[in-house]
Amino acid sequence: TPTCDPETPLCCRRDHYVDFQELGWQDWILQPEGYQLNYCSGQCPPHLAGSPGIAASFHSAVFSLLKANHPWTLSTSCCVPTARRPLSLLYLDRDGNVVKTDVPDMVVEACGCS
Amino acid sequence: QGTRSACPSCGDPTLAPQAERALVLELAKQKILEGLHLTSRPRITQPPPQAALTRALRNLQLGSEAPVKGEEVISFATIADASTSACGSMLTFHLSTPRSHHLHHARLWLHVLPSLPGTLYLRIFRWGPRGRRPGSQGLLAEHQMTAPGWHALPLPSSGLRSEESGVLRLQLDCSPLDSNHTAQAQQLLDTAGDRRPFLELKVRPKEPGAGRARRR
Repeated sequence: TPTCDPETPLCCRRDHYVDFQELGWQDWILQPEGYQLNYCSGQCPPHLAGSPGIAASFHSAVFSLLKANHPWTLSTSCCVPTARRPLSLLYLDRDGNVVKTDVPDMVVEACGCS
Repeated sequence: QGTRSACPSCGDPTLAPQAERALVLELAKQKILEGLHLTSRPRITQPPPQAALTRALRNLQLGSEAPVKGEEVISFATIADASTSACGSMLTFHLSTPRSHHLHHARLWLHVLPSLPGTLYLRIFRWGPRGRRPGSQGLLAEHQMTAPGWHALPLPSSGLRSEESGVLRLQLDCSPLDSNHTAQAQQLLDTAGDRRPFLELKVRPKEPGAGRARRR
C-alpha cells in the first residue's frame, strides 16, 4: 500500500505517530512511548476495486464481474484497512497495579479497496 | 481549508494540518481507552516506587513467553503495619479483575533477607472478609525456603478470588525450621521499600458459555 503523500488521490495509508507524552498520558502508560495511529484514505475507482491488500485472484474476479455487468455500477468501493496488528501496552491501573496486555487490531499496516 | 479543496475519500473540505493533528490525538485516546475497556484514563494516586516498578518489569520479562490472550498483572502489597514482625505480616492487594476475566496463574514474590539461618517454613493464609480470624478461608499454601533473595511462590488461583470490594488480604506466618533460631524470625522477610512483596497474576477472558457447562 502506498503511504499517502499530498499528490496521491488514490487509496493509501496515512501515517501518524502519537507520542503518549503529547497526550499527557506518560504517567500511566509505561511502555511503549507512543504508537503508529495510521488510517486509510483516498479514492477507489472501479478498476481498483479489490486491489492491493487482497489476493490478486479476488481482484481479477471483481474486474471480470465489472466487465460482465454494467461496467460502471453505482456501488462504490471504499479504501479500508486490509492488515492490522495488535499493540502491546504496559500501564498502571487505577489501583497502581502494573498491567501488561495486547490490544488487538490497533495498528493499521495495509489499506486496500473493498 | 487545506491546500486541496476536497478530501479524496469523502469530498469534504480537507482539514488544516493542526486541526487534523488534534483530531488524530483525540482518536488515539478513544481507541486506546476502548482497547483497554476503560471509560476514562486511570487517575494514579499512589504510583509504585520506581525501583519496585523496575524490578517488576524485570520479573514480567522473566520467562515471559509471547504475550498471551488476556493480561499479566503485578500487584504490590500494602502492609498494615510494617513495624510488626515481617513474618506475621498482613499483605493487602487491590485487584480490579473485571468479571469477564478469570485468574489462571498466581505467584507471590517475597524477598528473603541474607540473615536466613537454615530453612524458613512459611504458611500463607487467606484472611477472611471483614477481618475475621486468619485461616477462616483456610490455608492457601505452604513453602520452605533455604536461600536468601527473591522467591516466586505459586498460589492456587482458585483461592484468590478477590472480594466484591476488589481487596485481597494474605496473612503470612513463618518460622525457622530449626527451633533454636525462633527469636530471629522477625528479620527474615523484607517487606518494605522496593523489595516489598507483590503478586504476579495472569488473567484471561472467560470462554463464552464456560459457566453454562458447570451449571448443567
